[in-house]
Amino acid sequence: GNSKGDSSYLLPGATVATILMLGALHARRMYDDKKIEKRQEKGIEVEFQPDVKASFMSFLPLRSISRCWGQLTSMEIPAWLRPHVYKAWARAFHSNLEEAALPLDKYTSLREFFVRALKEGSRPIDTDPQCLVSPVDGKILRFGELKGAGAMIEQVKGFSYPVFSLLGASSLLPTTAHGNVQEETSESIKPTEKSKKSWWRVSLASPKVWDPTSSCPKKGLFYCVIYLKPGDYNRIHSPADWNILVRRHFSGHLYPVNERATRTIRNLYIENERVVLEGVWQEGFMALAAVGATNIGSIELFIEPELQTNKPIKKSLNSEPPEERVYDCEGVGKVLKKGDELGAFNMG
Amino acid sequence: STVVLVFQAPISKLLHEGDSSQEFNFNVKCGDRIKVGEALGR
Repeated sequence: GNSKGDSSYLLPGATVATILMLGALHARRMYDDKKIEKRQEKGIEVEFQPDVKASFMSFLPLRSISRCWGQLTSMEIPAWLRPHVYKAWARAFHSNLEEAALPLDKYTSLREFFVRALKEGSRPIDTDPQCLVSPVDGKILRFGELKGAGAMIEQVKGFSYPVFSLLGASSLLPTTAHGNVQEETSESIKPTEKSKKSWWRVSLASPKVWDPTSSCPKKGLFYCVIYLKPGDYNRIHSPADWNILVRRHFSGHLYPVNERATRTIRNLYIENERVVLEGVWQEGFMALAAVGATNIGSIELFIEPELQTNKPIKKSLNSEPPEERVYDCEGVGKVLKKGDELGAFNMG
Repeated sequence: STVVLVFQAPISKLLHEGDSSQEFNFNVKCGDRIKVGEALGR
């Protein structure tokens, strides 16, 4: 009876201790994040600082967690309960329910609600022919021009990754041995049968040698990184009138991509599962990389509905080359107008 | 989730008088909220 008495005390004690410890860890993490936020408001750039948690992440079964989350959010919700669930989600993630195209009780599951379309006219497209528009709703994390050797994109101050690793050994952006890209650009190049595989090359070699008397302007390579919160509108639209020639799918991992993750996980955007679309617009090369995350592991392409992402992976990921598909209708690929819907992020 | 856009655009000004400069410029700042269809740059 005695030992039984002891163990009945022991269990609640251990449980309480665990809950207290987890609570303390979470409080500490919230304090750290608040500190970071205050520094960002003062304009102080956060620096890259890998921590134990980030390395611990690589041992977690993130893909299984993501797929379970997808199963859970695909479950049908009773019609009477739907508005309450979606209003709770909207409150938690600051979603704008007024813009949803359908009445809330028409979305049968949270996953269906997540990829909701918006009412007509909710997102007017800037029609200026000289401008590039945002393909998604979100927050601008980084942008700029890719210069010099390696063409590196800054993940966060103190850590960068090569654009080639993000896009893959590109058929449109071939690299030289030194990790640079080579240019043979001329305004007159048109896609022909022979040149379809590698007809655009862009030079980042500097100093730029440019004949000032030539009529065509020199071209550079630019990038822009946009982060979508879970409550944002999650469909992806076309940033310009362009022809998509190649689609590349990297299985990769499914680390979270929130602000903390970009600050602590090395090579986040080139480790994670992603779908890269490559093609050409009026000014030359264009590529769009849609990068998944633990809670949003699926990337759906309306232009290729059969593409499956976030599949259970058997072998080790890094060795796997990306799975590539050339869109080849009559050699001009898939033609999209500025603002056309081309895909969506989804949960699980 | 995250979207990374990589694109070619002009980086130099046309020197002939009367020609407007063709240099691409972003019209956003880091930390800005942006929506589908709003101009990233011209």
